[in-house]
Amino acid sequence: MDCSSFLDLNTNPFPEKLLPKEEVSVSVSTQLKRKWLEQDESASELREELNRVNSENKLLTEKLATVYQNYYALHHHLEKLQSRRSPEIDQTEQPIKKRKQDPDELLGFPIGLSSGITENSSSNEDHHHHQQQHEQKNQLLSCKRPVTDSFNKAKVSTVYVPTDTSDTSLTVKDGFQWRKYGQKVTRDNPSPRAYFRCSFAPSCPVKKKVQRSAEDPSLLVATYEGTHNHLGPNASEGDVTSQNGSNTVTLDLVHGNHRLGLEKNERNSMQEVLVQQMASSLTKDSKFTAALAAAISGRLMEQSRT
Amino acid sequence: PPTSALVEELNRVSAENKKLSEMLTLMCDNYNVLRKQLV
Repeated sequence: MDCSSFLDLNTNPFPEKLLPKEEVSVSVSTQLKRKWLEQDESASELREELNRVNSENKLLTEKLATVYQNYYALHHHLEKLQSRRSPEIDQTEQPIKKRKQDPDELLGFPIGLSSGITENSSSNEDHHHHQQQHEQKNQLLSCKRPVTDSFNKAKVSTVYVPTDTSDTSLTVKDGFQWRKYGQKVTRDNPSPRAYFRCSFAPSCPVKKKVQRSAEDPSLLVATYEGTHNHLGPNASEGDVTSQNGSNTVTLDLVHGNHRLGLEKNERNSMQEVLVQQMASSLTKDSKFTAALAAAISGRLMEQSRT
Repeated sequence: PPTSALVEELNRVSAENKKLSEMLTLMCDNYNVLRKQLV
């Protein structure tokens, strides 16, 4: 017989009180689990956010690096242009007196320019042919003397402008102001040829020759030499002399394509000016350069750590 | 890593992000100013 039952010897006298204890312990553990889960969730959310911001950061850094590369390229280009411009000015200031047999040289035009233009009046094909020869000759010369000659040959352009046959003023409106400094009659053309200098001369070396076409008197042939080193009084009307620095440009406007040619020239010059101004603006902004350099160097440091 | 460290890192990266965005905005502003001048 079990004595304990008689004596009520219960080794566990409060069995029912233990049950709530167990419940409490269970509820505590779930609370902890919940807390852990919450923490885990918030941590994962944080990690997710961090990843997102990091990827965004990476994208921005890449964009800035691209901008920096472009900036550097522009800066380099600008330096090149500046270094090119200075010898051009030097050369235009030097008087050309060695070959006085060329009448244009007496008026200050460089060698080779006048021959291409006086023969210009024979016919358009001839003119084109002579222009090509002129270019080839200049290319050959530029191989020997790359800096000055290649720069000079890049400055000649011819534009055909329709005009009234009764108009004898020999005026070509191109958005720049000009000063007429001479006029003469050539053997191959009954119409006189007028010579103009840019109104910003002598700081601007650009010159212009205007003559009525011998074949078609309703056209004015304007030959530009040099590149403007300034914007015209009305830049949007277009700088016909083209600041693009390309090789000799001949615009055949006789067959109605003159508008396209002018627009192309205008666009090129606009792009050139945009590039120059952008580069100069960026170089002037020291804050931007410093911030960019700091960002890029920071990025490089990070990459080197990882 | 503990949550506080994550928060700290997130703040740092966000601040860097903001700086980068500001620099890009500045660049765009400069570009637009030039463009307006030319047009």
